[in-house]
Amino acid sequence: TMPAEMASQLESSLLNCPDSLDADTPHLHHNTLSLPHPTSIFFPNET
Amino acid sequence: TNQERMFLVFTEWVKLLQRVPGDDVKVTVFIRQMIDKGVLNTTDNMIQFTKAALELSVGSFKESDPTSEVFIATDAFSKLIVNLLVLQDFAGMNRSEYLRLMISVITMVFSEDQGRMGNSFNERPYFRLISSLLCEWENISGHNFVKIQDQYYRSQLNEFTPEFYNIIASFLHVYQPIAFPGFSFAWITLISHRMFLPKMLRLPEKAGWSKLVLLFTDLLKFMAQYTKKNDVPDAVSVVYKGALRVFLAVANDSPDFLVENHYELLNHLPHVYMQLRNVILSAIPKDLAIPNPYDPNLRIDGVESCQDAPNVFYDPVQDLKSLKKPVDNYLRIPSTSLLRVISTNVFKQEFQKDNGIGYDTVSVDTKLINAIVLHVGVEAALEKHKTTANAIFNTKSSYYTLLASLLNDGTAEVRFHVVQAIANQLRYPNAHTQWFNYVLKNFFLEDWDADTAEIQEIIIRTLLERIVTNKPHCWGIIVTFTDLLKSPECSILTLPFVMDIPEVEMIIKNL
Amino acid sequence: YGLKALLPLIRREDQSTEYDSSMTLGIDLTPVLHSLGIPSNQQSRHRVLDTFQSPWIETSRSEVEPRFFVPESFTNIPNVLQSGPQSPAFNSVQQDHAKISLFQDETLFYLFYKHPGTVVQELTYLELRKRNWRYHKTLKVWLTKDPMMEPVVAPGGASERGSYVFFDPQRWEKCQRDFVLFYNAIM
Repeated sequence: TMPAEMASQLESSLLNCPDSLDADTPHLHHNTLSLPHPTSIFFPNET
Repeated sequence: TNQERMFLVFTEWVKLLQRVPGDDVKVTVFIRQMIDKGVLNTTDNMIQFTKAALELSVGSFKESDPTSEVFIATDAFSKLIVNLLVLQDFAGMNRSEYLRLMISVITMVFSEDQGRMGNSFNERPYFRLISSLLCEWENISGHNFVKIQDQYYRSQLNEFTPEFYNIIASFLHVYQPIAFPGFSFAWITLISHRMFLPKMLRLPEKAGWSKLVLLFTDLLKFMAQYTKKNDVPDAVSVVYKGALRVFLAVANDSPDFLVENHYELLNHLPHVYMQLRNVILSAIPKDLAIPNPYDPNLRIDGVESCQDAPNVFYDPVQDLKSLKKPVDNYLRIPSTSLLRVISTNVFKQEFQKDNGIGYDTVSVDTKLINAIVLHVGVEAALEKHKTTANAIFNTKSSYYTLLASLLNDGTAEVRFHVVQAIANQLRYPNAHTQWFNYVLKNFFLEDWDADTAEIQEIIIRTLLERIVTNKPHCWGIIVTFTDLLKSPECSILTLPFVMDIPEVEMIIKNL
Repeated sequence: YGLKALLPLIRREDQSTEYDSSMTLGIDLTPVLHSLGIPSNQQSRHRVLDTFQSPWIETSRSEVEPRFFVPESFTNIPNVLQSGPQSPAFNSVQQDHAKISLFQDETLFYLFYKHPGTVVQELTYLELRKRNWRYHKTLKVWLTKDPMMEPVVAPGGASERGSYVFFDPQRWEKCQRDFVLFYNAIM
């Protein structure tokens, strides 16, 4: 049987599980293609 | 203090990377200045700097607004490690030792953090560190380090690359779930990382395979330890789902890895994971066309690929221990005394708990039995290649009689595990599948006196359990079971132990 | 070790009590393989581990950057879009109009979806409109009239039914669809 402490650490690991964003390639220096600009609220606001 | 100066240098590095692209000349200049000014000129300084950089990275992650960029320092640290590996002239310490030292320090800090924080430990910055390290290495090493102008350094780095991945793999082995359960999900994500797993699978000369098998067995051992039959903790169930997807991806991309390492993988796979077992055993070498196993006119002896024996990456002879000599001697010159030695030495010292379908303990050394069975199969295929098929497709050959005597002299438990080990070799059409198909069919039809029914039932059970699962099903299992169903010498449906169980009778009738 | 041991797996009513059937008998792997991008026919096999997002579907919510290599000759190309030694930037709606009109439709769609809340998103919006594409506010996709068919305007004049070419940003391709278009839904 899994010891209680191990089980709760495993649960905690599950809660913090890295996702695909965490695994993505780092880009420290962001070359901005253009300046921020207020655009229509109907445009998608997530890349 | 020295530590404060280390913090300062690292902070400057982080800021620099946000202002210029990673391949800007100023980055190289910074590294050169670090080296020239002796920031890392001693082992002690290296240790202190690594600790400082990691503590800053993890600290900055913990303190950052979760919706912002939380990994800036961590990513910068990864980039620093790769730059140090690539830009330095390694005279005193070699690259491997250098990398091992840094990762050892990281491991210590990781372990301390985990110990201190307990359930509040957050695996993400450590995950990110290794993930980014892999990405950065990939970035610099593309096309055999073509970004490095100097030919000498380029070839040095190319030589180092398998070592790089194997060092990462060694440390992942240290971080395995049984040791650090609070890192389990990050760990599984790392061993299947797109910049790690395919690289390890495809290193020249299979240089990454040993460590990969080690990591997969770490995963399987963890699952085996904590999978109870009817009460699987939710988190373990999630682990299983992830493992299944990873194995399916490996079966797609590199089936040869599963084909050649099935023996070691199955040694640690819990018996209750019947579908996963089938996934591993159903792997077929790329570009091999196999005939339809349900074709009523199929004859296994006519299948061309049965001429070829599958590669076995890890030689099971290493696991025979004290039985190596008796087994090899018997295969050359059969004798009943050798058989007795073998049959009496397949047991464990003590009972062990196990999660089987229908059993809770195991007193037989299943790893040893698996080794004996596979070793005999390997030797039989070699014999066929050296001499003729008649040498092994022969119930009087020592290859056959060795396995037959294990059945004859064994308890039901021994018989069961021997038959299971044989069934594990009934895979895609190859020389092992063909020979073990012959062996199992003959075992089924042979006269074992009072034990005939028991042995037949064990064989039917073993084959059936691999067919009633959801797909995939192994080609060799389907073909063998079909052969038994079609056999004019014995009608399975008339066997008492089949007729006794209507559900089983129904399934067999349908098949 | 015999057949009776299989009964808890086979008998429906026993199934959930003794073993976790999702691991023993397993599950239909078709949706799992689909989630991995593994095609059901062996013909069009391709590697999936190189773009593997995560072992779990739940944590695979975004694409991950795969291995790629940029040859030296692709970098630091001077005077792209007449921008001199610097890389081109799109910082002014008035000044950068001309650069935007040089791009193909697909490039405009890429820029539109890739850079929310920026000058370039605004510029691409204006240019796509010039090319008779219209942006659907709720579907958040671009569409244009199929030149082969004339739409039928509904009585009341609030909508029309016709054939349109949509640009699907998920599949990254144009596709033709019959559709009822409400005029207040597009911009």
